[in-house]
Amino acid sequence: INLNAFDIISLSSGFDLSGLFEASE
Amino acid sequence: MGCWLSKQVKHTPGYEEPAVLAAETAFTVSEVEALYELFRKISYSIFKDGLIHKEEFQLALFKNSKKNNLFADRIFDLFDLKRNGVIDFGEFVRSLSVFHPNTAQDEKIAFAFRLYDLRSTGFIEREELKEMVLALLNESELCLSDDLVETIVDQTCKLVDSNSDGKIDPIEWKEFVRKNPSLLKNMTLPYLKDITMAFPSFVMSSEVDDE
Repeated sequence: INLNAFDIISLSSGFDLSGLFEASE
Repeated sequence: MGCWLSKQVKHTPGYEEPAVLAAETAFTVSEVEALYELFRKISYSIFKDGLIHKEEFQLALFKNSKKNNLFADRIFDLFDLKRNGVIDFGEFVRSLSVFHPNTAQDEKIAFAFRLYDLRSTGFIEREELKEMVLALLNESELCLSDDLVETIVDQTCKLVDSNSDGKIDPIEWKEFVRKNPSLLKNMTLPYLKDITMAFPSFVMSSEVDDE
């Protein structure tokens, strides 16, 4: 297994701040 | 005698002058003004008090004010620099600036470290790493066996924890990110480089009547 836990974590939708902009347009 | 009707400009609580924020951040004055429009929209979406509450942050991110997400919670907490449970305009601009493409990588590395240091101990500990992996798996409805999760967490700790003290310190984190720059991809929002072009609808008068 060559999986890095931080790579997995970074897939969270909680990191996608683009919603801040899209929701407010 | 004449009578003048003057329109009182009312800003949100914690409002700071765009020139002041622009001097401290990666944004220009007109970008800070555009961010103020964005800030107002979010901060008036539920509680209408000119401060972003967690529910409003969740509503903006997920179109759902009740959707809990460990990482969105962490980002909210880090944006809340005064630790008073809400984000004011100054905090919003200063924190978003970390995500600007022009912001120094060291600043992004430090922010990501604080993000992952769930209990603010100054270290990313094994249990925190496991908690974050489990949160992501739960969110994505991916199913990995406990053994596999343990293996992934152990391998990552072994990889990053170069002094083998069982936890990841800021120096180890920095070294690891330098070898794996893709870990910082979440720390840059490309469109922050020119908000006024990317989001023309935010460009309105810089003097807005909140009424």
